[in-house]
Amino acid sequence: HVPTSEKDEL
Amino acid sequence: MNIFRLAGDLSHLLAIILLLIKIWKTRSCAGISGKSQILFAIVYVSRYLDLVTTFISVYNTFMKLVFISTSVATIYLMYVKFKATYDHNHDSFRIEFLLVPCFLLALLINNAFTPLEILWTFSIYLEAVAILPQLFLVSKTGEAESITSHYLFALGSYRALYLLNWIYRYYAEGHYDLIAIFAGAIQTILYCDFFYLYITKVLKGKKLQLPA
Repeated sequence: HVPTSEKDEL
Repeated sequence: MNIFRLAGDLSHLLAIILLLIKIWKTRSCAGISGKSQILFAIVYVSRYLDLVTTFISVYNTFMKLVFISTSVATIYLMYVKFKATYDHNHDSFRIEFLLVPCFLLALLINNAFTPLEILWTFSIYLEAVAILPQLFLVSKTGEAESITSHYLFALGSYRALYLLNWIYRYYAEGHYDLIAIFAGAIQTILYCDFFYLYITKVLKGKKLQLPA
């Protein structure tokens, strides 16, 4: 999964 | 960043601008659900808490700040400045029926059991259904001003474009987030009935009016 720190989407 | 993602973000931004223009120009928030606007503000604040923990890009930070500040501004216009025009009686959707289940679901189904991640997940679930009070208001009054229809169309298109973005990213980068995809699909489906009315009526110059 993608950790919050890597979420680039809005 | 791909074309679908950029188009989605711009569509989202356009929706917010259209809403602010509608309220400012007509000096009225009639036909707009304050409940949906409160839910959207909760969505942005709970999702963008990472503003203070992580820097991703200038674009990312800028857009997050725009979404948070414009949603707060919208609430101010509705509940303070143009309070007298707020359609209080028709805006009777009970938001706790959305807030509580979304929060419980976020506690159960998330990518990691940490406060920021749970709030992010909660915001994704809540955003999917946050438009329901607005759609409920339109169905109660049976009509919507054309600028309100344009607002709803832009807002609905944003997540539909994100779906294309996720399909693109899956094939191009192998990236996917099932929570976002699932909630985004629900969100888009909720707008389908409205999209149909928008295309068959508003685009042909007619007012959005529901069949009696």
